[in-house]
Amino acid sequence: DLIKVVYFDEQSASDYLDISAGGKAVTTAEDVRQRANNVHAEVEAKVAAKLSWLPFIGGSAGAGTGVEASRTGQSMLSKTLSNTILTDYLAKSADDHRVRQLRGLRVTAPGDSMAYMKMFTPYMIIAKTEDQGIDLARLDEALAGAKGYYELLGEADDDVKHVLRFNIAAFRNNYGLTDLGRMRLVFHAVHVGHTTERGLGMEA
Amino acid sequence: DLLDVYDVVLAGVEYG
Repeated sequence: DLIKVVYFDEQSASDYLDISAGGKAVTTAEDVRQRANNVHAEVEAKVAAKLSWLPFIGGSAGAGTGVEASRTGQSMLSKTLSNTILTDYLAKSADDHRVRQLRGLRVTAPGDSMAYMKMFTPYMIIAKTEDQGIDLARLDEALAGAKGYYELLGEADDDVKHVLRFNIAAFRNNYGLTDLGRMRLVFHAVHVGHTTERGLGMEA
Repeated sequence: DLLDVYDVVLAGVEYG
């Protein structure tokens, strides 16, 4: 029933599919690849070669083609692969109570959190830095390098708070952390642990 | 008090 996907952690989903299949990773990957290939039977083998960085394409397609899939310039085949994983994931997780579907959350970044900082640092590239001790322009880079996940606070209607962790590399269609707070989204989430609200602060 | 931490796999807009 999804009409728009703004974030999808494909690697986690594909791990989940493989593990659910009883560790038959190769079989699942092969199956996904096969079906994606069928859909794109008309696509030249060249395209597959360019996707050799995908773990399940494997070494069959010459390594080192140095393909950089830009955020928007994703090839159609790689999109099909990705959407095949998405479709499989949706079917598999629908009746799995371990994957919780959280609805109606108000999502915010606490004022002193890393996620909050990360929302602003991209703009610091326009800051004047000559007379300052630190290079503000590179702060974004530094934060991106320091942490691959960002925590946001999700508040339900009953005032129960959850911490939602996002893989910064998993946003789709050029969405980012800042956009989440403005959308009415359903989050598919896996419970991984506990923390305190204070634990989200930069200092912690 | 303790908050539950969730790793998000997917976020999307639902129909309806």
